[in-house]
Amino acid sequence: AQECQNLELEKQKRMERIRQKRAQLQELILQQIAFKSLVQRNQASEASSQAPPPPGSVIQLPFIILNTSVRTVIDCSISNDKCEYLFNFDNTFEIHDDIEILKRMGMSLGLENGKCSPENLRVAKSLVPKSLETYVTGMASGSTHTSSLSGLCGDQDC
Amino acid sequence: RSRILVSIGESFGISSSDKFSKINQMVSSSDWTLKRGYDGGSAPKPLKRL
Amino acid sequence: RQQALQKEVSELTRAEDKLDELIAKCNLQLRLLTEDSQNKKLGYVMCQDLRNTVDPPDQLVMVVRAPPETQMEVSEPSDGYQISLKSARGPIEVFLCPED
Repeated sequence: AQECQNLELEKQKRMERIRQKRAQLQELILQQIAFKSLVQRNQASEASSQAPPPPGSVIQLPFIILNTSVRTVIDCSISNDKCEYLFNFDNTFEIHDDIEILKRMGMSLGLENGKCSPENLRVAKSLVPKSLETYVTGMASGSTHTSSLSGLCGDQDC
Repeated sequence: RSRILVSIGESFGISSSDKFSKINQMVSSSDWTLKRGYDGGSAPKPLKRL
Repeated sequence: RQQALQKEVSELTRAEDKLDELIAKCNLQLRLLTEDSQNKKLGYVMCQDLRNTVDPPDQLVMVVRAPPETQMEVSEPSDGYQISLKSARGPIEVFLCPED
């Protein structure tokens, strides 16, 4: 009985760690797909316009953005060497990193919320190595949220 | 005083998204009327652009 | 029951090892991808892309491009909010994304 109790505990701990690692792997897959989609989009638009975009109109990765109402008062102090900034806001704001922005731009093809069209699924699978294709299929249909063993580790031979 | 520290500038893929969600939660959950000393009619001061 | 549990735990161990292997592979792939010089050049968004992702679109959008290991601290003094940025590896770029 004691042995069973220990094994039951071990089983719960492992399942929780697998859940966390699956989420981590999904995020990595999303980032890989989002980055490749962005590069492909920019490559196609530069090819069609026969020229790179004007330097002032592009924002190179990595970046973060901070958005707030136009009515917000922002007091800003900057050190001479531009290595230190201090901002005081009198209103709410939001901070997002580039990964979040790419997802909002649709670069992760709807995989982040399980709403991926068949065409987007085909594109997404072409952007990842073969060993991850079953994962991408599971993410597209949101089916990797099961607690079954195969659902947990995302591929059938588990 | 709540305070959140996060390291930024890392290459793409080293995600701090969960830290930013905590910051956004902290900021949006505060009661701004108290903060601004809001007395009803006072419009915010003229905006200072960077 | 003990044998059944033992079998389940060993299957979970295998599944976890497989995930560790895939995560390590993905991290390496992503790093190689983002460090490739051509991809570095093509890894950009347009100002309009940023505008399209904020709601309402007429918000003020501030872009921060910082060197690695820049420390950002968000604190809540008595009135309003304070954000401090400190870089030990070069200047920080901060600019507003134009409205149009």
